[in-house]
Amino acid sequence: ARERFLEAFGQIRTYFIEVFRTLFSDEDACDLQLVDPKQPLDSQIHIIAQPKGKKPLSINQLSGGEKSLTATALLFAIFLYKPAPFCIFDEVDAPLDDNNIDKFNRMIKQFSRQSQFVIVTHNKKTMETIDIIYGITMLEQGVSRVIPVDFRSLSMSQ
Amino acid sequence: ARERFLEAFGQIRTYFIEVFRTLFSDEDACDLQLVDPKQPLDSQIHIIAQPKGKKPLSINQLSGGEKSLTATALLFAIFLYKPAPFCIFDEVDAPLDDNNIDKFNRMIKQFSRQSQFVIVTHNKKTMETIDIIYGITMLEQGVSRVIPVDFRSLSMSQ
Amino acid sequence: MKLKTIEIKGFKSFGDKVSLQFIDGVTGIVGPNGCGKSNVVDALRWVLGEQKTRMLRSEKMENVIFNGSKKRRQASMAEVHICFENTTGLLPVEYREVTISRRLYRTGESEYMLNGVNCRLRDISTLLMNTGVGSDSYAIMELRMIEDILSDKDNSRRLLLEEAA
Amino acid sequence: MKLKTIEIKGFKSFGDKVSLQFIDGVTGIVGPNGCGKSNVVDALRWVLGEQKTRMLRSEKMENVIFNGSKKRRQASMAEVHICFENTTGLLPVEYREVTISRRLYRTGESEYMLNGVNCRLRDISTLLMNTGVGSDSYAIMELRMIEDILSDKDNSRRLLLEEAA
Ligand SMILES: Nc1ncnc2c1ncn2[C@@H]1O[C@H](COP(=O)(O)OP(=O)(O)OP(=O)(O)O)[C@@H](O)[C@H]1O
Ligand SMILES: Nc1ncnc2c1ncn2[C@@H]1O[C@H](COP(=O)(O)OP(=O)(O)OP(=O)(O)O)[C@@H](O)[C@H]1O
Ligand SMILES: [Mg+2]
Ligand SMILES: [Mg+2]
Repeated sequence: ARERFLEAFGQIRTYFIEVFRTLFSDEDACDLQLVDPKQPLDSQIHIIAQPKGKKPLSINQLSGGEKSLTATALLFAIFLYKPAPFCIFDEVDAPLDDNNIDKFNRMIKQFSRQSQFVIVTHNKKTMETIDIIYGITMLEQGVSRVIPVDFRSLSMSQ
Repeated sequence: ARERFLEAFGQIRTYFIEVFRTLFSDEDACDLQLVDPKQPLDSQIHIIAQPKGKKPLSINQLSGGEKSLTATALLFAIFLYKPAPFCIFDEVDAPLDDNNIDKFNRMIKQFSRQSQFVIVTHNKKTMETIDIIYGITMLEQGVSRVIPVDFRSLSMSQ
Repeated sequence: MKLKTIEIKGFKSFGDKVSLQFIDGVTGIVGPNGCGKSNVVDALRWVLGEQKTRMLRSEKMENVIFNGSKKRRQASMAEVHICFENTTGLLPVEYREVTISRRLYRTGESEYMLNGVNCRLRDISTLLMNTGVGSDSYAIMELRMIEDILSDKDNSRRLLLEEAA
Repeated sequence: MKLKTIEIKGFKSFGDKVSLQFIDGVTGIVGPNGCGKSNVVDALRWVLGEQKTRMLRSEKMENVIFNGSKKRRQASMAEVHICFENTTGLLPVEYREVTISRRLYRTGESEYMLNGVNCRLRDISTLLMNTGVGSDSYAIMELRMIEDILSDKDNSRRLLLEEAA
C-alpha cells in the first residue's frame, strides 16, 4: 500500500507541476511534498507555490486568486492521474481575473476531448468556452426551471 | 448599556430591512432578531432572509450569492447606523450575478455622496460605477506599482 | 462511461420535474443568484450516494426535499435519476445504459434503484468503485473544496490523494 | 473626516514606495490576481493599528515586511502613512490635516507617529475612538468577513453590532 501511495503521489506531483506551469507560467516554481517522507501513509501534504518570481513564505501569503488557482491545479492533477468520466466546476472562476480565466478555460477545452465537463458560472468569458448552455430560472417563485439557452454545436452541425 | 444596545439594535434592524429590500425586492421578508431577548447584552443574533417568495428553513439554505448579499445588507445597515468616513469593499461582488451587481453599485453610488467608498474589484460593471480608478500592477516581478488608470471625473471638469 | 441525463423532482428547489442532457465536451449551467445551479450539483452528489449533509449544504437529510414556496405546498418526496452510458465497460454490468435512482420520503424512508430495480446503497457504491465517480469524488470541484485544500482542514489534502491512489 | 492619501513602502508587496489619493465619491482599485490590491487594504488596516495577524493574512507581524523577490533583497522596514482631512472636527485635535504613521523594523521595533511626532499605539486608538475608523472597523468589508457573519463564528454578529452601538 505504501508503494502504491508513493507511486501515485509521485505521478500526481508531476501533473501538479505541469498544470501549475500551464496556469501560471513556464518558469514558475512549485512543488508538492510529504511533510514526513518516512511516514508516507500518515504524513500531511505540503504545497509550495511561487508564481511570477515571488518568494512567499507559505501558500497563505499568496492572493485570493493565486491560492484558488493553485488549489485548482492540484485538484486537476489528481483528476489527470485518475480521470473520472466527468468533472464538475461550480463557480471556481469567481476569484480569477480575465487572464487567468482564459488560461483556465483553454485548459478545460483541451481536456474536454477526453472527459465531459460541467461548468456552473456567472462569467461571460467562461460561457464562450461552453458547447451547450442550460439556463436555470425561477419563473414561478421558489421553483427552478431549466431552459436550454444555446445549442451552438447542434445548430452548426445542421 | 442595555438600553443603548437595544436602541442601536432596533435602529440597525430597521436599516437592515430597508437595505435588504433595496438589494432584493420591496416585497421580500427579512428580520434581525435577538435569540434571547431577555439577555440582550449576551444574546446571539439571528438573521432571517426570505428573498423572492422563498421560505428557506435557515439562512444557510440560501445560495452563495443570496447569502453574500444578505450579509452585505447587514454590514451596510451597521454602516448606516454609525457612518464611518469611508467604507472599503474588497471583491464583495465576486459571488453576485449582473443584476445584483447593478443594484449593489447603485446603492453605493447613492451613499457615496455622504461617505467615501474604496472598491477593489475584477468586475467590469462595477468599474463603471467608479469615479477614479487605480490600477495595481507588478511590472517588476514581486513588486507592486500603482498606475492611475482613469480620471474621468477630473477630465470631465476640465 | 459517459454521463447522459439527470432528472430531478422534489429535490431542493426543483418543485417541478427538470431534466438536463449532457454532451461530449463542455456543458454549462448559468442563471441568476439563487436560481438552482448549485442545487443541480447537489442532486448529482446525492443520487451518487452522498450521505454527509454538510456536503449537501443541509442540516439534516430531510431538508433536501422541496419545502414549498409562498404559492406551493412542500413535496412529500425527493427523487433524482441519473443515466450513464456504459461505453468503456467500466461499470461491471451487462447493460449499455445504467440508471441510478434515489428517493427520499418525508417519512424518512429511502429508496435506491439500479435500472429501476430496488437495491441497496452499497450496491451503488460497489458499482461505482474505481470509476472515480462517487459521492466523495474529487471530480466535483467547488470553492468550498478549494478552501479545504488551502487550509488543509482535517488533513483534507491527504484524504483527497488517498482517494485517487 | 475625510481620507486623503495613503503612502506605502516596504509593506508586503510594495518594495517601492507607492501612494494613492482618495477622492470624494468612489475610488476603485483594479488589477490582475496577486498584483497587490488586498495588500493596500491590509496597509490601511495596519496603519490604523491592527494587531491581529490573522486580519493581515500573516502568521507573524514580521511577515508584513517586504520579503524580497527573485531580483530584490528584502526590506528592513515596513512603513505606511495615512492622511485624513479633519473636516468635521471629529478628530479631537487642532490640526486641519492628521497623518498617522506606523513603522515596523525587522528587528521587531515598532514606531507610531501622529503628524510626524512619535506616540504610542493607544494615542492613535484614542484619537480614532468613535470615528467608526479603527483596525476593527466594520467599514472594511471583504468576503472573509461576510463568511464570518454567515457562520456567526465566535458570535461575530453580536461583536460587530456592539462595536457600532
Ligand atoms: N429543500 C428546498 N426546498 C425549496 N427550496 C430550496 C430547498 N433547498 C434550497 N432551496 C432554495 O434553492 C436556492 C439555492 O439554490 P442554489 O444554491 O442552487 O443557487 P445558485 O443558482 O447556485 O445561486 P448562486 O449563483 O448564488 O450560487 C435557495 O434560494 C434556496 O432557498
Ligand atoms: N511580505 C511580503 N513581501 C513580498 N510580497 C508579499 C508579502 N506579502 C504578500 N506578498 C505578495 O503579495 C501578493 C498578494 O497580493 P494581494 O493579496 O494584494 O493580491 P490581490 O491583488 O488582492 O489579488 P487577488 O485579485 O487574487 O485577490 C502575493 O503574491 C504575495 O506573494
Ligand atoms: Mg451556487
Ligand atoms: Mg485580493
